[in-house]
Amino acid sequence: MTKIIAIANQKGGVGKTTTAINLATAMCSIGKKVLIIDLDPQSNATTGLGIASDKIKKNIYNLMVSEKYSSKYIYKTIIPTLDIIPATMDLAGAEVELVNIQDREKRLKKILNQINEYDNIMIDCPPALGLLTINGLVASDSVIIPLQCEFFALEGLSSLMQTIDSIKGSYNEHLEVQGVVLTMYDKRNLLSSLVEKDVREHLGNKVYSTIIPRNVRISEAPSHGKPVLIYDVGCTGSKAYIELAKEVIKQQNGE
Amino acid sequence: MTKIIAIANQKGGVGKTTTAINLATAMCSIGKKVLIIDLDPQSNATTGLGIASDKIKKNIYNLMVSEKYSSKYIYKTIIPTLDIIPATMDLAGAEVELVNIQDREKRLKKILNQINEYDNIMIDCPPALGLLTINGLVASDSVIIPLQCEFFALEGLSSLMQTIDSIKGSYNEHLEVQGVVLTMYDKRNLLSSLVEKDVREHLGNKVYSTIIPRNVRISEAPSHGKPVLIYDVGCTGSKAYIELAKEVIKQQNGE
Ligand SMILES: Nc1ncnc2c1ncn2[C@@H]1O[C@H](COP(=O)(O)OP(=O)(O)OP(=O)(O)O)[C@@H](O)[C@H]1O
Ligand SMILES: Nc1ncnc2c1ncn2[C@@H]1O[C@H](COP(=O)(O)OP(=O)(O)OP(=O)(O)O)[C@@H](O)[C@H]1O
Ligand SMILES: [Mg+2]
Ligand SMILES: [Mg+2]
Repeated sequence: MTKIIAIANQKGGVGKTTTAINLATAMCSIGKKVLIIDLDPQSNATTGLGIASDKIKKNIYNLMVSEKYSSKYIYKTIIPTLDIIPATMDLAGAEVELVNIQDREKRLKKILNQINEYDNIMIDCPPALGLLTINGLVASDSVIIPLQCEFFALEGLSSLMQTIDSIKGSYNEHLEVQGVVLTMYDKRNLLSSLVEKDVREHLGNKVYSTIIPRNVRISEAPSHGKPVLIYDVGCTGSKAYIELAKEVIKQQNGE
Repeated sequence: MTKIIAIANQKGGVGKTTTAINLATAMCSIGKKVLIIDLDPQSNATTGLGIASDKIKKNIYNLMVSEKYSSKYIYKTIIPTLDIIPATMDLAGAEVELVNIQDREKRLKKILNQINEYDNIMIDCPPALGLLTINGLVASDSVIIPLQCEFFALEGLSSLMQTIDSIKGSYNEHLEVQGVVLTMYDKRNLLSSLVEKDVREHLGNKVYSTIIPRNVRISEAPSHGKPVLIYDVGCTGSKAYIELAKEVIKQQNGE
């Protein structure tokens, strides 16, 4: 039974793409077979995994419009058990084009129901609560929320939780928050520990004990088209994502 | 003659809101009268200037829908010559609601044409190239692009430039890129200087010589509802924004 996880947060630059790429890679290193869906017109997950946009003939936009899934949409990555359905700039038009289409919130769900060769499907959402992110949440079993340890990021958490609740109430009653992961944590910065304390008080064990530190190797890796686990497996960033993967898999097994 | 500037970049978390708030404040400290338009449903510019969302009766969403401007939409901030038209979560619905409305790209332009008591109007755009950002670009004389010194941020620059060109070609022939400002620059991080070198090579004098350093005081200031220039005027972040304001004003005077 494929478990579908949305990586979502409407606040920009909090580590959604970085978490999708590196958590997926870490789960593959522990034996899972994972498919990433790049649902962001910026296509950062696609280029962060080394797939050049000029090589892409079939992408998630064509699929959302045609709804006819075929394995031609699946692209291999440098990790044997990690595949991706890539995005291109075409996707930018989807927000407007989907508005007047029947079942506009369920297009992605209908597609992902046809794919079952993976342990997990991970959806990298864009920084907005528009129709693309809504499609991602409607198609998912659960949501992992990357939360940057900064004031503006913390502010946006409650409206994200409200959106998740309203999707649960209307289109996807099974949708759960699988967990919140603190990202870009800087030990030298008081703000990081204040945000951590605040979030653990309000959300308790919904917050993963693993924290992703701010680590320059993480931000260098995408320019080499590689996950940080391949670029520098010994760095603190890689170790943190491996720990996070262990926590996520333990959760999934315990369910 | 009010000059309208959009602060735009579809990449998330690159410093759009931080630049809108602090550049505007710095320009006020040099004698300008500035109005900020918060065009992001996250309303970070509104809370970053200390305006609580429960105090807001009239916001930019009501204005985009009704198009009847009145000074009731203008909210004062702690800086005497800096005002704001705030945003609330209502704005999240605008992307979908605007799609089937006449002149959907020009709603904001029609509103801002009715306001002329300011030297500058600065529009804080959301992290997307959807109808809200398009309204911001159509309404503006020029665009300032905050660019985080990271790989993913650099990648997105070309599609932003393409979008600006297509707006210039269809709805707003005067639209110019006023400048690109490098943000969150970290001297210890090789990536920052690589991005700087790359951008200056490609864009030449479109890139401001002032660089905004990564500075923890900048990220602490919004939790106090203040611009960094008020929170800690002597820090490197404040000094950088004052330098940037001088460059921007020199540009405007030279035009
Ligand atoms: N733990 C980390 N340490 C250092 N840099 C990081 C870390 N996590 C992410 N980054 C960098 O921060 C930037 C933002 O991260 P990322 O692009 O993954 O966020 P996002 O939420 O996907 O952004 P968007 O909202 O634009 O989709 C990127 O340049 C990334 O390389
Ligand atoms: N120069 C800087 N030094 C340190 N922190 C910064 C700097 N500029 C911005 N920040 C912090 O980085 C985060 C992202 O900045 P900001 O929210 O302004 O970006 P944005 O582009 O407006 O994001 P969004 O795409 O979500 O609208 C914020 O928490 C902000 O406080
Ligand atoms: Mg992303
Ligand atoms: Mg912002």
